[in-house]
Amino acid sequence: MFEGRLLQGSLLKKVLEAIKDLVTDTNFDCSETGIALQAMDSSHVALVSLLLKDTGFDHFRCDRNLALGINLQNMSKMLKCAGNDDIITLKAEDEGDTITFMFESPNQDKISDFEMKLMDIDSEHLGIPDTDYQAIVTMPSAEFQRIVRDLSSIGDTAVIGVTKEGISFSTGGDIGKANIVCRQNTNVDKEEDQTTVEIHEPVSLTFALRYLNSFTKATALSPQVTLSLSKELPIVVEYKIEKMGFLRFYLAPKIEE
Amino acid sequence: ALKQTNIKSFFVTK
Repeated sequence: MFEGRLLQGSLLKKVLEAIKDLVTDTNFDCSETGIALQAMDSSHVALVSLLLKDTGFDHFRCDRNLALGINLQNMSKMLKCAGNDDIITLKAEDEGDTITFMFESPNQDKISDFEMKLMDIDSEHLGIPDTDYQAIVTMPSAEFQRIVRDLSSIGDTAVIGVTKEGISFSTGGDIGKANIVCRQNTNVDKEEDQTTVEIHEPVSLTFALRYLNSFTKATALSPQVTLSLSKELPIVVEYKIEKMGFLRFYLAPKIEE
Repeated sequence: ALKQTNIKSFFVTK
């Protein structure tokens, strides 16, 4: 059987809120090392990769590898019934067709069990090669969210450029143009307010803002976001999940025909 | 004109 008890249940609620509008159905792959998920959006433009390591759980048991087929909208409905401070336990039998979510209130005076039907999903797993990215930028996740939202009101695509000076986001549309530059700033008080640029080569790529906007639904998971870019490769937008792993989004670039 | 690429074209199907 599989059982995972998560003291900080709100993390799972946040993960679902971040991905439920991008991906419809997906397998949660459970193994003795944790829970992993990989899924594409329906247009095959973006890919989501989630890792929740066993060590981040208060209790974790997985007797054999299980692929739990889940409709994310339905799981989100269930998790919305958990309080933000609740402990969430996931349970599934090896041959079962349901998953149980148990919510425990912080002082243990309310215990709720929600059972959700699983589905059979033929998933296509993609091998993501290790890449030495030309530019890696870490910046406040709220700042990234703000920039992407602001640019979305002006254009449909954004050019993201990284030089040793910083990272720039540009767009254009019927009403005009916009260009935002965030400079490296490592001398701010709080580490989470820093913007850091690691660069091997300047890079500039074009992406659909609609997807970048969708990725920023993960902002609540981490105060910082890391953007990794290389010429003619998908951008990686990564939110680290404290003690547990990460939520990564890969977005295919737009290129000249 | 810019063309949206497919994410699958960048990764290997396992």
